[in-house]
Amino acid sequence: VGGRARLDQDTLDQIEEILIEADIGAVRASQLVEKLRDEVKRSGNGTRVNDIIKNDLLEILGQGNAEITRAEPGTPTVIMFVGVNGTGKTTTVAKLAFHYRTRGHKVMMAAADTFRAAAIQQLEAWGKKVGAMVVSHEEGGDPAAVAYDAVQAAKARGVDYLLVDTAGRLHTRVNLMEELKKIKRVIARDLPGAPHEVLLVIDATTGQNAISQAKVFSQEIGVTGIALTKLDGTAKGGIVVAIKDELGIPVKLVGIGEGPEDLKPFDPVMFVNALFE
Amino acid sequence: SLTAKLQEALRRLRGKGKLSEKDVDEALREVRLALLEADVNFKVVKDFISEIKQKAIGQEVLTSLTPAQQVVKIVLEGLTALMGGKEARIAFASTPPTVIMLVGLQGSGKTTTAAKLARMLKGQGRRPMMVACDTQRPAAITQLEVLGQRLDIPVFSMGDKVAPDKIAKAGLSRAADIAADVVIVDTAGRLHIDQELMDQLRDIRQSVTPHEVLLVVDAMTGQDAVNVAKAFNETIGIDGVILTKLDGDARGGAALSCRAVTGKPIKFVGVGEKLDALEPFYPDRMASRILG
Ligand SMILES: Nc1nc2c(ncn2[C@@H]2O[C@H](COP(=O)(O)OP(=O)(O)OP(=O)(O)O)[C@@H](O)[C@H]2O)c(=O)[nH]1
Ligand SMILES: Nc1nc2c(ncn2[C@@H]2O[C@H](COP(=O)(O)OP(=O)(O)OP(=O)(O)O)[C@@H](O)[C@H]2O)c(=O)[nH]1
Ligand SMILES: [Mg+2]
Ligand SMILES: [Mg+2]
Repeated sequence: VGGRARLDQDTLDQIEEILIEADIGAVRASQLVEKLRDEVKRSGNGTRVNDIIKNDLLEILGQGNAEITRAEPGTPTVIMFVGVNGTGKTTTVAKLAFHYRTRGHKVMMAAADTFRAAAIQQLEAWGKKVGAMVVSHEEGGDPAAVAYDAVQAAKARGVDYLLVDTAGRLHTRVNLMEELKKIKRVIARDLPGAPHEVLLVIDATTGQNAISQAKVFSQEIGVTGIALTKLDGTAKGGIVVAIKDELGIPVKLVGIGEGPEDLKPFDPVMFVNALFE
Repeated sequence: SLTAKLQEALRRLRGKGKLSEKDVDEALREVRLALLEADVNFKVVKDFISEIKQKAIGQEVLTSLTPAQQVVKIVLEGLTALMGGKEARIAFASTPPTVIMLVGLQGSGKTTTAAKLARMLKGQGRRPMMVACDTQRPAAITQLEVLGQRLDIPVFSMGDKVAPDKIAKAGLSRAADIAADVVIVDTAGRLHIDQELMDQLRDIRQSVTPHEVLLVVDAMTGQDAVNVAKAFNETIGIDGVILTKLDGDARGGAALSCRAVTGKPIKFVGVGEKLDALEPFYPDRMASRILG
């Protein structure tokens, strides 16, 4: 029995390292392994240890809604994309536009990043690629004004989906978070119920700072879901486990590449299995 | 803060003469946690902790410090030394132009950093030129051209239908024509596991033999930083790292991971979106930021 207990400790240590390496977080990893140790004791030697820990992770990830909320039929569904710099917001907007286009929907994108060099041109290039209209102003303009014009145009043209791209911003920049709140207010004032989704775009390579990002974006403008990008790399994106556990925010979309088709709905089982590969 | 946590853990050590192994183990448990929460890679943490343990055991507790402060002092010194000790600089070529190539994962900040570097070097009296070798991302070339216009720094590009290594080579010969003495090559973001794109990077490197290949890494990168740094260093070789987005609240443990796994120094840090937001890297400041 003593020998078997030693084997379990090695296995538990290995699992803890896998979890830490997946960016689950050191404290959370040790809590999960403690829970696992108790469960293994109680379950005897029937269930495989890996299956138990996977189920524990699925319990955290599984609940919550991975569906994109839709507007009343006949009004545009508005989805706003937010997040820190370089996470993949603009590319994810384009991918989702492509997804809806291939299903025959009328899609519009709003170029509300009026700050970064060539941000508008980047979205316009994507608009041509995926067949979606782009509403934009000049660089340096007021992003809320772009959002306002886009909502007007979306209603006037009977658009099914209006996807709003915003500038990358660090959650620690109070004035930029205020700007984001204003963009959301302008959208909401003009279309009751909108934005129907506010998706926080998180790079899968991000470490513990993603929790801070999710907390602040959520408390400032409310986040309804996460788009986890760059999962085609070697990073596991385990940080979304902490975000779901602490803030209840579910992952809705996953980015797995740079092309228009590289977007999938979040599959918790696939995600958890990948952690242990 | 870590010092506060250690004070608590080592409270009963007041008045004790030396740090015993048990005292050190207890303190290092807190240090390990602090480093992991700061996103230092767990293998790097393991190695660092065992190294520090050796240094700390049997040390006389200095009368001016509490045992907790003593441990923090040893850890900070160890981190600073690991981080590179002193400031690293661009290695300029004896015969111009100096070629600097920026590489890294998607979205890490390469294009913005290329412009920041160019601005800094122009401010030092040099004549930089930027080369747009990202033929993949929509409007990437436009992005670099817009930045170049804002800074009144020339940008060489050949559109997105020409192979990036050919663009780089042509850029180098244009630099000779306009007597530019620094050429900064911006490349497309890519995954270190994308064989084809890593080969492309090697082609670009071979076509212009850069004096500096700098890996641009996002300060909020987690455990994956070691994989990225190791792969880029082994595949094309890097001379240093630029850590971006340090103006946020990420602890930046990726800095330690990159340094530990490649041995290469962090040369600059990006501290904002504006083009003047580039600073030299200070190892001691980074060490205390990581420790928290
Ligand atoms: N490999 C991979 N690359 C991605 C993915 N999503 C986005 N990218 C790349 O990440 C880089 C940044 O993407 P952007 O869409 O410009 O990111 P952003 O958040 O809009 O950036 P800012 O507006 O500057 O904050 C680009 O090179 C994209 O092609 C993904 O799922 N996988
Ligand atoms: N806050 C902050 N933002 C930064 C910093 N450096 C770059 N950025 C922002 O990060 C985002 C991505 O920067 P880019 O220069 O486009 O990144 P990139 O590596 O060239 O991206 P790809 O070419 O797609 O791989 C932009 O929004 C930049 O403004 C920095 O030091 N601080
Ligand atoms: Mg963008
Ligand atoms: Mg770029």
